[in-house]
Amino acid sequence: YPLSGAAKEEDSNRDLAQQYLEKYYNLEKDVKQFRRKDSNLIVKKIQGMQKFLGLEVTGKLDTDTLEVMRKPRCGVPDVGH
Amino acid sequence: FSSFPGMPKWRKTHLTYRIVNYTPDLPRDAVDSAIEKALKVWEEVTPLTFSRMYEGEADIMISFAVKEHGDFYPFDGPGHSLAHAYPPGPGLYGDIHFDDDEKWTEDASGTNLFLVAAHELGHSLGLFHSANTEALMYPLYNSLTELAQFRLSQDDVNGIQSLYGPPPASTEEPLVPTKSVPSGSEMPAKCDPALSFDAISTLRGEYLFFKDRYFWRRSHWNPEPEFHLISAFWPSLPSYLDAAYEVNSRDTVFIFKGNEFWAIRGNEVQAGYPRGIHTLGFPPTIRKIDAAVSDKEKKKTYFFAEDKYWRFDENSQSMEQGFPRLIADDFPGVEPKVDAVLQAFGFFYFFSGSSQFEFDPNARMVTHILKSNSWLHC
Repeated sequence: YPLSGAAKEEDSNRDLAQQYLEKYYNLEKDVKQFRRKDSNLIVKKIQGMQKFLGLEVTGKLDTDTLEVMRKPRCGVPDVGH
Repeated sequence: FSSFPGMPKWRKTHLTYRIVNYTPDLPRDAVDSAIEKALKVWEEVTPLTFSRMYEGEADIMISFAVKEHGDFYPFDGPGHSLAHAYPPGPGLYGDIHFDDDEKWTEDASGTNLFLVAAHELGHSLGLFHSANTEALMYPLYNSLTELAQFRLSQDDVNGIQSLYGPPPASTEEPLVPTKSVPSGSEMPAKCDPALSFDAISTLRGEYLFFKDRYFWRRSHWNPEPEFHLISAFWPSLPSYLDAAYEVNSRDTVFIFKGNEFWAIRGNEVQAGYPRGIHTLGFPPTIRKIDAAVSDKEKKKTYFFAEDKYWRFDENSQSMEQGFPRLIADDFPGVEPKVDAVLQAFGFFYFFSGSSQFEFDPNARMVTHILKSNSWLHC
């Protein structure tokens, strides 16, 4: 069914976050785990990123966190590959 | 701060870099100087030194690219990932890639090339990202960074010095500096109006201008001189030279420091050197010479020390009788002490401090007085 605006936005935020955590925080590329919002691993990865970048550690894709994910940055990961 | 897993770092302190291609966003010399300025940021706090290569494989290969560009990290169009770099090591390692879908600028109106280059160089030297929001190695680009007086944060300095230690000069400086100690790691600026040279020589049609640990290399076809460390070409040669000259007929450049001299052919130091300068026929009272030049037509080499000069016959390989003579008697208008001498276009160019005296040997007079660095396209 066509997604509502809010649902669409939520989807794109999730995609943004998934790509960001895969690229910079060593998140394994596994689509399913991101769908399960309560996935413990995702929450931990989000918390790790928030801590490293000096954000409030909420484990959620809050506005500040999404805003930082959209900022220009270096392409080298933050967590060792 | 943090270093890459396994703490990769360069096992040498002199590194080479090469700018492989350029962005259309900026003039080439703006890219050159942004990279040079970024290198200097790290040179000033470590024993590391850098020299530029124009071909072949340098330790740090710097290039601009878009989207997929041959490594496993494709760029992503404008914004987001601006550039990336690889930790120290062979081949791709140490290299820096800039995303040319960004708008690269000299100021903060777009993505400032110097700032990103300084950050990426941190990676090329072995630094990973820092969680310190004030640090250059913080992963997010900060467009508000003060560019004119840019300084590394203490976190950056601690990080890089944990890999390479402090610059050599800082270990000798007194705890409380009593006067500005030339750290020996400052790079001379080619257009500094006060610039003087230690020695100057031709080399197979090019001109070499030696200063401290460095030299500028000027060729006929490229007015813009290259800048290198002496040790990058001749690792066994000393720096802070006294004199240098080329004997064309022997395709050899002779380099003098103190009471010794070396012979180099291309970038090979010849076996059997250094030798003592007294083997050339100088009296024991002479402890060093100030300058030298070899007249390729007359096959005579002139050595200058304080207010006197000697003449050496290249055919008989001996110092001529009747010398030393006073410089003022035979080169009127040339003021001792002479730092360096160059023969070109039928003239002798005497360099003394920041001045250069063009001397016409036929008219036996100084025809022009110029700035010493007029040969460096200033």
